[in-house]
Amino acid sequence: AMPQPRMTFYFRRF
Amino acid sequence: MLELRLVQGSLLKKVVDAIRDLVNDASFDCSATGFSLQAMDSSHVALVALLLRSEGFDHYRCDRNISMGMNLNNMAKMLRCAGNDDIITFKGDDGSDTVSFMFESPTQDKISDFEMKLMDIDSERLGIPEAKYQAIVRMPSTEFARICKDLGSIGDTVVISVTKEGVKFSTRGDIGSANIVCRQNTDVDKPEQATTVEMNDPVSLTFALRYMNSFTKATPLSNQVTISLSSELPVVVEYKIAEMGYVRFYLAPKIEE
Repeated sequence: AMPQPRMTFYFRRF
Repeated sequence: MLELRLVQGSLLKKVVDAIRDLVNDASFDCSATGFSLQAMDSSHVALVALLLRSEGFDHYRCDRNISMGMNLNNMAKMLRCAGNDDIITFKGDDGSDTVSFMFESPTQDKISDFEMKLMDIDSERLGIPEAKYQAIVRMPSTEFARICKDLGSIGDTVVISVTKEGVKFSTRGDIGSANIVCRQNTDVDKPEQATTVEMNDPVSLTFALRYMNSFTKATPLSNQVTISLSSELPVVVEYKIAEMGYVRFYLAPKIEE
């Protein structure tokens, strides 16, 4: 299966 | 003190139904700008952002910024008790552990009051910068929902490819494979039936259909859906809410190992 990065890989925490 | 009145109360039902498949509990934020929410699904690979601008409400009072943790299924249970033509008023108080919904029938002959318990939620807030996308596809939301549903019965993932020819949705599974191509089409009777493809660079990305199908729960909110794609970013699937704002879903693409 292809891995799937989490949202925090793209967007930084506030 | 917080008081929001929405004559078109069914809109609030549609908003909750649009996101509760993806998110169980969420923190709603209320400010002078409007009523908003940002939440991730439990595996943190998808994110939903909602905005209902204050100007879109028939009455909007929010004395100070307030965050309210709500269980979306409980919210849906309450809102299901409202008639489709009912006017909905939502009230909250600083420091209170409940909020209230009031439903008024259009003829004012039935008025219902519901109180819902709030929840403590540890929500993680992410900053979403403005971005330039390689391709932006606009198409009828029902068409997009149909494609995701159809492909979901064949495979687990969809490859969305945008070229100057149009947008291609492909999947592959145990029983076979499928390709659906939608070409740009602006020669339609109504603008909401149009498909437009704005391409700066060709792009091809793979996404989990389970999430895409969950996003299509927002279809009743808008005739058109906007899909913004870039290889460096999560896809944005946006449903505009007329005169009020939007529901945007973000999904990280699957990556090659």
